[in-house]
Amino acid sequence: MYLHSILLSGFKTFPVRTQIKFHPGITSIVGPNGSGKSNIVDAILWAMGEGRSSLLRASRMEDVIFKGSSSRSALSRAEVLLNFVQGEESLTIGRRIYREGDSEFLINGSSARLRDVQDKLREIGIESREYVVVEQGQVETFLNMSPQERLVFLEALA
Amino acid sequence: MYLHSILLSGFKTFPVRTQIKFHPGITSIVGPNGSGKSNIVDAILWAMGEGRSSLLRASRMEDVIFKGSSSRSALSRAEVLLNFVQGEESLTIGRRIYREGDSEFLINGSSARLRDVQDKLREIGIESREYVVVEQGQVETFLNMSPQERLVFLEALA
Amino acid sequence: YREKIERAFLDLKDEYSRLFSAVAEGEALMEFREGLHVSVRFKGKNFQPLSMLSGGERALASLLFYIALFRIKPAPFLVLDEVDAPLDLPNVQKLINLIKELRKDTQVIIITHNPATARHADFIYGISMPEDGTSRVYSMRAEELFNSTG
Amino acid sequence: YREKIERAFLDLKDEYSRLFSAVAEGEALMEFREGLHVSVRFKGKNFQPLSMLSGGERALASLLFYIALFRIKPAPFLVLDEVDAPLDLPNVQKLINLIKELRKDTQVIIITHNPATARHADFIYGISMPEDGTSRVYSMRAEELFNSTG
Ligand SMILES: Nc1ncnc2c1ncn2[C@@H]1O[C@H](COP(=O)(O)OP(=O)(O)OP(=O)(O)O)[C@@H](O)[C@H]1O
Ligand SMILES: Nc1ncnc2c1ncn2[C@@H]1O[C@H](COP(=O)(O)OP(=O)(O)OP(=O)(O)O)[C@@H](O)[C@H]1O
Ligand SMILES: [Mg+2]
Ligand SMILES: [Mg+2]
Repeated sequence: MYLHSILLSGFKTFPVRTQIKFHPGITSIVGPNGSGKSNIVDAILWAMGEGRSSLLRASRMEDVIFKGSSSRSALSRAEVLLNFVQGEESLTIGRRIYREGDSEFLINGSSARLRDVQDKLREIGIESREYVVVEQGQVETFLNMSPQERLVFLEALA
Repeated sequence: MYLHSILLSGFKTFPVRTQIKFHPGITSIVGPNGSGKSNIVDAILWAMGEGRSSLLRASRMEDVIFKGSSSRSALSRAEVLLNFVQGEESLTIGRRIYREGDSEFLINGSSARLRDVQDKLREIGIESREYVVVEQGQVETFLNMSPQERLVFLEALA
Repeated sequence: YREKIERAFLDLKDEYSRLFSAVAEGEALMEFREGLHVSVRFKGKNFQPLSMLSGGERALASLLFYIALFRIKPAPFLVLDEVDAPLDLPNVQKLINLIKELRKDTQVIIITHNPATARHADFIYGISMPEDGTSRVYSMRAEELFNSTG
Repeated sequence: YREKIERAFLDLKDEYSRLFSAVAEGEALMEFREGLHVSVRFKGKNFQPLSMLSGGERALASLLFYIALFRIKPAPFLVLDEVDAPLDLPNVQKLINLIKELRKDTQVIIITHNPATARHADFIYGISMPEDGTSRVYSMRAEELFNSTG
């Protein structure tokens, strides 16, 4: 399965429903400082179940909802959908959060729990978020980890 | 006074006595990864009295002495001299360290204490090391500091 | 289980070692005792504590680790956000070549400010932010990339 | 003494604010209560906690702070090690222009992998490391820089 598209709606600097299609191979994302590139990475991590708001550069999870700009007012909910495809098969993992704090996961449109999402991701070959995402400024993470912490990579391989 | 030259001898990747001349204006230093650019920055910080080996990417202060390479054996001492010039005036701040751990400061060739060096530097307009050096990977330091820690900059201005 | 972990360790140790000597022309050692220990040395240099390596050397050592993992067990995708920032041009090129080898099994998404990196991609997306704090996404071709970064 | 600190604060607050709106087309606020508090917003955006800014925005906000300090009280030199790594090309250009303004009072030494930054220098030193773990320094001219980085 490959990541076919992501849909961001109300997430950080994506107040307008935005779909980004991906293809197999190498995709490069470029643009000015502060334009939203790392926000896309945050969206992917968040939809995959990231629970630590600090890893998404947020103090509280609700901070990922678009907070308004000079010409738009804040929104009250955020949603991200990740669509994986393989031939005829399609899998959509989604997450929503409301400003009051309620948050839910979705698998193919149906409500799900975090552990269901993690199981589904493992099924398609994504053992852990650390395995598939290297965040900005985090390239040295592997070296900075303690020898014990690095075992998570051996577990992902085993 | 401006930094006229630095002399590195036995310091990190400078086993051979090396003098680098500087001029007023803008100097750019370029080169491959691991070639020694940041080591020059460490030398400047060290000669100015940096006491925290971790800020010089060393575990113990003796680690700044050239430890050998595939074709050279380790050395037993390191020395760095910073030469400041203004018209006819010249000021040389130096520091030496021996593998047994002894370390000494020099001002114009004579033995001095750390506080003499700091006083001399303040005389020529260098209030603190933080004020004049932004180390690799440390550009966000100011933002990451607590509001209390940032007061050192106001003190430097006052 | 214990056996699987030891097996994974041996595969990783070999792959990382092989990559390191091929790409960094140095040597990488891994040890498994109460955790995963790593020691590297670059061409012409001796083994040193990891903290003494340069910013670019640390980035390369870390990236080669990810590449080694993906060669043993590819995941569907790999997202890399500005990992090429500390690398010199020859090392950026080495990274690109390794990413190209991964691409048959893994979809790589790389965010970069470096046109040298971006132009090797199969697809390029530009993100812009006109005045209103709202991100806009549009696809670009390699020629457009060079015109916009002048 | 207390008065000197408050005076320094007011100078810094004004200078930083002026720089930020001129260079980042945004707004910067500083407060002095039990410490130095800073709040910034970039063009078209609202004020946000500093942690939510992008890597390049944080680098720029931090660098503008240094520039503001040096405009009020220049030190003999300023050493910048790869501070341009997270910046996009327009922001690199803004940084270079600010550095050029500082140069009459301050000697700036900037380490960089970006030829766009290096070519604006009055002097360029190249550091190389032939096989033996030993650094060699040689002066370069801007034309040579472009040939070597191809
Ligand atoms: N909830 C939110 N509402 C509105 N804006 C937000 C929100 N969260 C983050 N932002 C804005 O997103 C911007 C950061 O975007 P991002 O980190 O994606 O930039 P980037 O393209 O990666 O830039 P760089 O090249 O500097 O890394 C910041 O200006 C921040 O203020
Ligand atoms: N005491 C020492 N003896 C020998 N080599 C040393 C010593 N201390 C550091 N080194 C070596 O110096 C190198 C790092 O140099 P430095 O950090 O100056 O590189 P750099 O030119 O800044 O590279 P980058 O562009 O990646 O930041 C490392 O390879 C390290 O092993
Ligand atoms: Mg970013
Ligand atoms: Mg360096």
